[in-house]
Amino acid sequence: GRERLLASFAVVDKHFQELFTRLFGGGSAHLKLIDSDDPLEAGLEIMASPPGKKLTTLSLLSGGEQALTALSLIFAVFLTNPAPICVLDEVDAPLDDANVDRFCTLLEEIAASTRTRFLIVTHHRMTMARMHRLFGVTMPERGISQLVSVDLGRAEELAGVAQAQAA
Amino acid sequence: GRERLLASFAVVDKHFQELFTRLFGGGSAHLKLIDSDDPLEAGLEIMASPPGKKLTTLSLLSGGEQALTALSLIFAVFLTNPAPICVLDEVDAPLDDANVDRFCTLLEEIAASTRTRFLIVTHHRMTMARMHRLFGVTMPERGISQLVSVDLGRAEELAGVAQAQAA
Amino acid sequence: VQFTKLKLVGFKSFVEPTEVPIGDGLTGIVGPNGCGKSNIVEAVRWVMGETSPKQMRGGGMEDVIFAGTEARPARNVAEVHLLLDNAAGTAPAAVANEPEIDISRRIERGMGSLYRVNGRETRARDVQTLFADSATGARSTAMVSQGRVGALVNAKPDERRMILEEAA
Amino acid sequence: VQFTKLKLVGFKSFVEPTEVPIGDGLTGIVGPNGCGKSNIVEAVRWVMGETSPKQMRGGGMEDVIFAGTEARPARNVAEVHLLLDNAAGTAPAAVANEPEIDISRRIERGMGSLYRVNGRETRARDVQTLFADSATGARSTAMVSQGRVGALVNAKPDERRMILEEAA
Ligand SMILES: Nc1ncnc2c1ncn2[C@@H]1O[C@H](COP(=O)(O)OP(=O)(O)OP(=O)(O)O)[C@@H](O)[C@H]1O
Ligand SMILES: Nc1ncnc2c1ncn2[C@@H]1O[C@H](COP(=O)(O)OP(=O)(O)OP(=O)(O)O)[C@@H](O)[C@H]1O
Ligand SMILES: [Mg+2]
Ligand SMILES: [Mg+2]
Repeated sequence: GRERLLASFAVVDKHFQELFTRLFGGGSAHLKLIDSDDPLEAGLEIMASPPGKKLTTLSLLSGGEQALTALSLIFAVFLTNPAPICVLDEVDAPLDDANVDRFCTLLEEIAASTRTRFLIVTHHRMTMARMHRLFGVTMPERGISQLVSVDLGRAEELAGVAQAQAA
Repeated sequence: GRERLLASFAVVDKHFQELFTRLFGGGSAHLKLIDSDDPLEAGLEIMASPPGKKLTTLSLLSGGEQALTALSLIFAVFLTNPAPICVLDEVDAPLDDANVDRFCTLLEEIAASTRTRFLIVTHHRMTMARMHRLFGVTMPERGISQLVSVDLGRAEELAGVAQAQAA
Repeated sequence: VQFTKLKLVGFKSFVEPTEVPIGDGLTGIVGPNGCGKSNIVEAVRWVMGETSPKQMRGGGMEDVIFAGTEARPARNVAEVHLLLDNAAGTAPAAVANEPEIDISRRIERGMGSLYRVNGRETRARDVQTLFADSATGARSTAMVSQGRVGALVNAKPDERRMILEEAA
Repeated sequence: VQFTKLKLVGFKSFVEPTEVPIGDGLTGIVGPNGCGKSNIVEAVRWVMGETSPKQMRGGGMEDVIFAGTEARPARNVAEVHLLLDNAAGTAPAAVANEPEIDISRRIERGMGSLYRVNGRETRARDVQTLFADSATGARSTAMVSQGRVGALVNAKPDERRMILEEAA
């Protein structure tokens, strides 16, 4: 019950602090149990300040900053109790190139240090280039999906022009 | 009252059908008044089928297809009663390159045929390249925003690496 | 009417006076994550008379006032101006004869918002009507905030009916 | 346990039997808008025991069955298999001694869903428990659907507490 939750809070928080600073290239963040002294009833608050900025309410963070903060928390939970599979569907969409780069570096490190397997849906060329293997999904027949194994060159094409062929 | 709304429905629907087919490079869509015979009480339903696909419930459309459908409707309302300003904040984020291309072509045509001025926030290089002028927002001092006029080369840099400098 | 310029000071991360020219056709705004692009979009909606702090991603409306950084103290005032060119005389009645229209909103901590049109103090409702009569406004379909492009598609049918009223 | 393969047939736009190998490290899935990438993500959640049609972006659970195109008729059955390698014998008790585990879910129009583990009919709850005991599942924090990355940040504090239970 309570001890387990408190122990898990401490580990997730430690990972979260570390991952936030790595993904943002600076700044600091931490978790807080609020609203009740009993961890089983309490809420989990996220306190985050990107590099050089004051601690701010989460809703004031930008789209990209919120995505990075969320990813820090997802991976913190993940490192605490590693799942066998992680599926991310276009989580890099709001990120600029520098943040995509840091995100991919973190993915590579987590993949190397755990046995976890990742399925990552992306439109970003930079993310594609960092994958260990790539599958393309196409619709040679309209409305019918097909999966093909592809190399990076073909993947970039698929993400971009295949639709134009259908036009 | 009712006549005005019905007239506006007819014009918006006509534009919506045309724009949907242009943005998707095919397919068809239309609007429908549902739930009541009185247009002042009725709901507006969107019926959409991307090229080659059956008419489907909107929620089954993909992220990119939903964005394109929404943009068709936004521009349909817009062409019916042109606003002096249109502000779009990363609406191209879920789109692949072929759809970004069609979206930009449509923007150029609307900008040429109306007096409307557009402010378009984007991370997509293709969209940046189609703008008539570009402004970069940076934070030379952390947490303090500054606006600078930029050319395409500089814009691509800003969207990508500026954050890395802050690290 | 033609929108020509947005001026902000003390608004969110734009603590220094900043001018955003609004020219013909397509103006692109680019930059890394968290640099202030969406804050510009919100400044436009705010000066048009936005009343909900949630639309400004804040808890209270004072969250739009520069809150300070590690190196700078917070401010107490935020001010945004939107400049319109009315050479064609197509502006709504209240300002029909004025060649240039300067609509501004200023908020001071603990004091609320103050709107002005060409220097004359104006009620929020009158500013909102001024924009509505020009087929625009803080809640116009043509003002699409980040992450909200799908909102029309995800809305319920009766919520969508409002866009027909806007088009009428 | 290691996940090794996903097999789908008749599931949304994957009407033809399709195999998605799940290898070590990072597997990227790319393709144009509307081609079926998110449908693959949903197939994984579905076979893990997802019970809400809304999580499958549908009105009813039968919306996961191939609905036909202009050129092909609709199907009546959808089936997804998830293959796990248990050579290390770390799987939960129910299947601890089996070197390979094949978990499947099949839905037929008008008949509901049927789960099997290595061919043996199994209750939905037992399949969900099997995945929960392996630190995963349809609602795991590590399964992030499109557009939902910000959900954790936007959730209320008491909703977020659940992730601590997952980590425990
Ligand atoms: N009142 C305020 N005072 C100072 N800074 C603020 C204030 N409100 C918001 N900010 C800062 O503005 C930043 C967010 O800016 P904004 O949302 O415009 O970024 P963006 O350029 O749109 O980024 P993205 O590409 O990630 O969407 C946050 O880091 C936040 O801390
Ligand atoms: N039951 C079904 N039968 C047939 N097709 C379906 C069914 N359910 C969904 N689809 C189709 O699947 C398509 C959506 O696929 P999906 O959401 O996986 O695309 P995506 O590759 O993720 O695209 P994006 O890059 O835009 O996110 C829709 O066009 C929809 O019509
Ligand atoms: Mg933004
Ligand atoms: Mg998708």
